[in-house]
Amino acid sequence: SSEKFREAFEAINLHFNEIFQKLFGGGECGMRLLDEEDLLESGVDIYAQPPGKKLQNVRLLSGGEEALTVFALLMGIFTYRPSRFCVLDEVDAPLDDANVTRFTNLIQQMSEQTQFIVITHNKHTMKTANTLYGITMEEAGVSQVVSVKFPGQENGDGS
Amino acid sequence: SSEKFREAFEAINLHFNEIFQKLFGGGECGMRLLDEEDLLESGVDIYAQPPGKKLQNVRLLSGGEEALTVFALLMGIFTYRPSRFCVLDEVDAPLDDANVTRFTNLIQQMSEQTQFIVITHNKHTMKTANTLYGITMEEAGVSQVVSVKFPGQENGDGS
Amino acid sequence: LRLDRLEMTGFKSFADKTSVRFEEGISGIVGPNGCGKSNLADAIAWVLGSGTALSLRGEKMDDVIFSGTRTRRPSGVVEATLAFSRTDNEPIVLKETEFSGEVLEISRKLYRSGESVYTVNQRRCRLKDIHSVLEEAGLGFASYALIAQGKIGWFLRAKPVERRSVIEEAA
Amino acid sequence: LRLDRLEMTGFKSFADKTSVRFEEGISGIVGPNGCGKSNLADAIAWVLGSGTALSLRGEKMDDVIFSGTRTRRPSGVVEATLAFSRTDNEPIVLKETEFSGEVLEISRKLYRSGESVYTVNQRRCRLKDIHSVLEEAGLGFASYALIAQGKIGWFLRAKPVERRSVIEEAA
Ligand SMILES: Nc1ncnc2c1ncn2[C@@H]1O[C@H](COP(=O)(O)OP(=O)(O)OP(=O)(O)O)[C@@H](O)[C@H]1O
Ligand SMILES: Nc1ncnc2c1ncn2[C@@H]1O[C@H](COP(=O)(O)OP(=O)(O)OP(=O)(O)O)[C@@H](O)[C@H]1O
Ligand SMILES: [Mg+2]
Ligand SMILES: [Mg+2]
Repeated sequence: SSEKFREAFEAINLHFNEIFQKLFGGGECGMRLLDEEDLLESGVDIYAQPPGKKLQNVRLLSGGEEALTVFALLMGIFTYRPSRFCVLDEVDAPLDDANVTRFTNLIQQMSEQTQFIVITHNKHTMKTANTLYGITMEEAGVSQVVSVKFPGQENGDGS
Repeated sequence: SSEKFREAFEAINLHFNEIFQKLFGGGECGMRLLDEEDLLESGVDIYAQPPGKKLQNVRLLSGGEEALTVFALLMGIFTYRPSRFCVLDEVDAPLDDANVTRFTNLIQQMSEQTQFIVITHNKHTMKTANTLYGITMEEAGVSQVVSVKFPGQENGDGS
Repeated sequence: LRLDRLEMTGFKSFADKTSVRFEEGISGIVGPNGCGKSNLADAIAWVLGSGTALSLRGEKMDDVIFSGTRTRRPSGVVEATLAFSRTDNEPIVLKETEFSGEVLEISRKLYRSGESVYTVNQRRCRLKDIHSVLEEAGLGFASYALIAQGKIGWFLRAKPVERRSVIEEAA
Repeated sequence: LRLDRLEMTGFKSFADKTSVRFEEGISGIVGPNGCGKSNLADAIAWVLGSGTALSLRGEKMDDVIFSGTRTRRPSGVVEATLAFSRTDNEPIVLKETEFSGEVLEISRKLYRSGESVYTVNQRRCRLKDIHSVLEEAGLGFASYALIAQGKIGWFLRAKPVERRSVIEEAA
């Protein structure tokens, strides 16, 4: 129903902007309905303005800014409607060290209500995982899962 | 002319396969003409088979395998027809540590005939650069270039 | 409701029966290029019916069945199961069938012949039923919660109408 | 022929006159997200005429002109120059004009009004001329040598006919 859509849209927009400002240390972002009159069909526009920069077309954002902006939206949606689990496949690849830290801090906070499955090559992100699974192909072409670290186990011989 | 095209196609194919095998430590790859009869119009198909795996549709390659395969092709083209310079924007992002090393070894070899401009966040790739330029935005929204390391200068205060 | 484990046999490069337990918090998946990390993520999307052939990087649906190696024959069938443990024990009723008990197991099987079978706790059902059972059980799952490799920028590049569908799923 | 330097004023986030000297070997470009690294790569593609509005991440051609910040006004013009030093001093003749000397400077200017000007060693010419001068001088440049961020997989996903154009450029 259009009522439900408007309620979700407005709440998500609020969370999106809050989380964006936390990740970027300022700036502003949001979604806009292209046709306010027609809640049931209207498309959704999106804008994002990193701190100190002018508001521009989202296509001009850098690779890292783009990844962080969409991630802020996703966490904004989860704040409105928690998801039991979430799979992130190398979402941290375009991020610099400072933004990887902001990304991992945020998923750590959100992991109270959501189980995250995070695929990564980034050493810092690996360190923030509670459980770490290694996948190997000892036999060429055949994947095997080995578990390397459990909650509560220090970085002993596990890693 | 079709003669020139065929000569280029065959030579590039050879180099592509050689470099692929060096990067992957085996396997096989190549391009195929969809229509042998029509050299002037024929489309080009591509296949790649990492070592020990079955030959499959190139869409099934992993993110890192894909980047490395296309990079092998690009260096194959450069071997046939050297390019004075080449710009690579975060091409190493999907690669694991072992493949980053193979990537940097290859560009070091090719850098005798080609100037490489490599944009990266990877510490290992940064170390292989002869000159390193940092870009900052001390004034929000305005980029500035600072040069940090020159050829011959050790990692002194420059990094 | 929490995600307990993923089991799969013959899914892409996972030729042998593989089981992964998921704990609370953050589970990291690591390994060299081409070892099978994204295939594991594809298996989760495939069981939940939110992966089309295209988004699973194949051309046809049976590209998800283990296609063999130099030393192994291809598999004839693929099966993957997601097991959830329930925190509240209210029985879930679906079309006169009652699902009770601690665990909810969603499975999907596909034969080379093209026959595809979904089951919930070993009882056959349709994909639509899976979504309603998960909804009833409070999983609140949506396909936007699976971000495939290299696709994080999807929302910014999508058409305005496509973006709308994400908000509708969340509403 | 070697690439000596890039100079630009008002190109995207490079509001002030910026000059980057390129040495032999590998030049690394580093910096935080959003600082302007890919913009620098776009400047090189733009001068050589191998960037369309779309591949330069803009919607219209004047998206490459510095659009201002909270404290600076937008620029009215953008200019970028690539300077090459020549190793052999054969003069290059193009349409009765002779280019001799050590350095070859290719420049491109664009005004907000839409007027775009290419020059070689301060002499006005068309984009096609630029490509022939570079060819004559032995630059052997091709657009496949510029790999934009996230686009490395382009060749694998392209249609077979599009892949052909890369081989043709190299032939
Ligand atoms: N049906 C199948 N049968 C066997 N192997 C398959 C099948 N489908 C895909 N593969 C193989 O799986 C490999 C890719 O695995 P995947 O994409 O999961 O790697 P990854 O661990 O994510 O690597 P990266 O770090 O590079 O992203 C490919 O080499 C491909 O050949
Ligand atoms: N015409 C313009 N005027 C001013 N700023 C611009 C213009 N076009 C793009 N920008 C700004 O440039 C920034 C993007 O820069 P760029 O893509 O070069 O970053 P980057 O260093 O490559 O970052 P990353 O590491 O995330 O890829 C954006 O924040 C964008 O707002
Ligand atoms: Mg992957
Ligand atoms: Mg960039």
